[in-house]
Amino acid sequence: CTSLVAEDANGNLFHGRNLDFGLFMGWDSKNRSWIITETLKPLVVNVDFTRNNRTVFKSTNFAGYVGMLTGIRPHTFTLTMNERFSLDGGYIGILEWILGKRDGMWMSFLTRSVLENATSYEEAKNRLAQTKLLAPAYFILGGNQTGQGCVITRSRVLSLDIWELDRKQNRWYVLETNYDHWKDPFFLDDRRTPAMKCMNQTMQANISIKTIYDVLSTKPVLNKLTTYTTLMEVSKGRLESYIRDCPNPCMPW
Amino acid sequence: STQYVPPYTEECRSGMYPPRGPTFKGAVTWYTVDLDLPPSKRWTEVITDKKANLVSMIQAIKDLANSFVPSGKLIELVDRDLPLIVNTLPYPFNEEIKGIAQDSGVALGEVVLFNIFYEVFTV
Repeated sequence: CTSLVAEDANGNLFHGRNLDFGLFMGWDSKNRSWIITETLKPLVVNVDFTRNNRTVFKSTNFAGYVGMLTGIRPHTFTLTMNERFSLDGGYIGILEWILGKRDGMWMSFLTRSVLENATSYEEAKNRLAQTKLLAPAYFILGGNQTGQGCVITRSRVLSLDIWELDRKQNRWYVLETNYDHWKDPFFLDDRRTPAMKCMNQTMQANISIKTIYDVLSTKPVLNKLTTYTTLMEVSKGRLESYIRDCPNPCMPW
Repeated sequence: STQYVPPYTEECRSGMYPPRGPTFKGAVTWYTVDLDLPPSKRWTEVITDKKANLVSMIQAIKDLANSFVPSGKLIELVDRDLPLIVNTLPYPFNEEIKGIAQDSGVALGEVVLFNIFYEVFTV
């Protein structure tokens, strides 16, 4: 996955993401595609969650999956999550759960609960940073005011790092794939460098929904695992998603 | 050019929006989930439309599981034991998952597995 939050020169915040999933879960050599990735694409839906006939939040989901991986609380915050690999992983959390130790939260139920109940960027950030999880994760959060954008790196128990937009350091975007931002990505899976190259080439003056879509359409940021691309603009309460394909030659991940 | 050797890094694309061409496989349909409804009824419209796709995705995961454990024991374990976990999941997610199993006809354990896949997949 690749998620990014960017602020344009006028202080507007944009949030984009590619949802990549299905690695090592069956390769269709005839069609040169991942079997699970291809069966997930028809399940992609956009959902408007309402209460009293008013929108509470909107999301891009896989039908049948009640947790949240991508969502917007219109005019308030935007949220995506990317997978984080760690030896202290989800299987330990599941074992603890089965043995009755149930003080942690399932990752996608936390994101759903935050989108449904948090009423500000700060509240969302605190809950995502402090709630104990069953599995490690990256939460990428955008707010509705200048400077409100961050990547929260989570272990199961701790918040290891919160990496924020910082105008003074000319950090006008934060971008997360599936590796801790303070370490180099795995050399066989470096989608961060090409994505950052394209963001830097775009420059802050030109950042928009359109140019973020260009970045998320550039290989290997776009790859054979990419199921959908979602673009969000918090000030307009706008979420739009597109199912993707990656024509050959294209990286398997 | 770098595009023809792994990782097939392209020159930064431009003018890709509005989405079209070979990298665009389709738009995404909008649905409304009414949070005032009982949890087990919230996803009925979505699942009614997407039932066939959900069944084939679950089948793909089962085929994969059976390729690892040909005896089918892994699927048996999912169908027998995961329903036990559903009532330990927080409300309303447990009820929504039961409603999805009901609406789709997919075994409850398999819908549970789909919904906790993130934690399972880290294995």
